[in-house]
Amino acid sequence: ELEDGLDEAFSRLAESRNNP
Amino acid sequence: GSVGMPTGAYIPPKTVWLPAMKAKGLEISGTFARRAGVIQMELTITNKAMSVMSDFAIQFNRNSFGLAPAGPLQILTPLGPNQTIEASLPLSTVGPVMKMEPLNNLQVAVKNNIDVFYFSCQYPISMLFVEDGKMDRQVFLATWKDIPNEHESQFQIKDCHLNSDAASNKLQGSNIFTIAKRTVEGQDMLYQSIKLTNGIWVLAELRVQAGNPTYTDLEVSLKCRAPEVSQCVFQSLEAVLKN
Repeated sequence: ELEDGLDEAFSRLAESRNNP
Repeated sequence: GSVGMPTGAYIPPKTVWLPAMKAKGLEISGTFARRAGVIQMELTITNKAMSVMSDFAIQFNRNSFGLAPAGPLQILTPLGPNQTIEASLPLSTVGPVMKMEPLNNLQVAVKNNIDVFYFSCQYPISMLFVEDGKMDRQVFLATWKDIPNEHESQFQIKDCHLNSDAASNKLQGSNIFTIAKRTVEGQDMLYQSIKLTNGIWVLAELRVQAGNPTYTDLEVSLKCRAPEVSQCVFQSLEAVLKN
């Protein structure tokens, strides 16, 4: 569950960096 | 190295550090390497004088990362005129520290039976990237968020014909570790970590056009609590990717 959370967090980071 | 295979740490070509005309015939060229976790100064020493050289010794001035010879310079036989010898000097990082400008500058004194000579050289900061520099993913996310924007530096690498997997493999050979990869709107974003011998962590974001090795520009963002190292780290990262 923690792994899923981290995977999601990296996706959110990448998205936010692409569309600040 | 071929795509997909780890390629080993980048070692710059040797350059002349001390020309013979400035050192009574003693010429020294060299480079730095990290081999299996050991930092080494690799020297080519040539005697261009007309007499034999002996009694070699080496000393470093204090420097940004505490680099110091881990033992004596081992040149066991005298060096005759026109003779060349290769020497490897293992280095430690527990010597005295003083911030240099540029950060990776090293001042060296070399002695032989004739005189003492001085030169400066610059080492690739990548030789200070340690093997256990892969940051825990959760720690990475927290650290990335925690480091303020003023401590982020952005760079561009031009003419780099690598896709993200090839770049990731190449960087791993020099202890630059990929922690996560995401593709957003046709761009691969690699999140990477680096740990220096003095415990400083550098976090990197690399943007590569997804699946297109002919695309030639890479965007690099570096975040670090000691942002003065970012420029040096970028130079090494670029050298690793382009060699």
